[in-house]
Amino acid sequence: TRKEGSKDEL
Amino acid sequence: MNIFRFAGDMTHLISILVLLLKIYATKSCSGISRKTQELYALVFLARYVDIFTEFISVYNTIMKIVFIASTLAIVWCMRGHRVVRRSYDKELDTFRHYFLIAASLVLALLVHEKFTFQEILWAFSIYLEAVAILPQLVLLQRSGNVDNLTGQYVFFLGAYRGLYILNWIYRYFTEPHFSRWIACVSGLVQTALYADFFYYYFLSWKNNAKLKLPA
Repeated sequence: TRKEGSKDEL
Repeated sequence: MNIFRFAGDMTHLISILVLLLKIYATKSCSGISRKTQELYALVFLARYVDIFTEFISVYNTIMKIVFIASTLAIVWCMRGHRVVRRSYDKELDTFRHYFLIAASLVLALLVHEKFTFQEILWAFSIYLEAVAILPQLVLLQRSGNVDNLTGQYVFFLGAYRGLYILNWIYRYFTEPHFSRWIACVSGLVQTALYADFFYYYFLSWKNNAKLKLPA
């Protein structure tokens, strides 16, 4: 899983 | 990815394509605020600094490149293209947008998720995007009649963030620990700024009349 708080939105 | 966010991204993409069409088809940028385009270029550059360090998905990377490249191309076109730049409403596009940049930067230094360079740039881009449309809305009020493509451009640009709000609500209820409150509050402000534009846009559509914002 991505590191927490990663911004997956544009 | 959910349908609201995908619809939001596509609406955002459509708004940029409509603007490119308007400039390309009419070889004119009358009614378009260059300052709003410059603010949006800053928004994307600040928000997508992680484009090379953090891979989310092919879709995410491609869309970031498209948004950055198209907005920079529009700014370049409005500044450098010898035909297009002549139609720029320089004397109408007078909103002091440097204040918007300064205010967003100060707010990002005060309110952010983590006090790191990347997070502060991200918060800055979120706050700046919320107010980036102001020079454009002021220009529309001053320039009286609004041509169809420009009206559609602003409409889609406003609608995309409204769809993102639905996306945040959906994610809040479907994903544990999901919290994007900075983007959500800022997105609500951003969408609210379009409220009167949406109202007059709806009226012009209902009465099949030319879009006109009261001065």
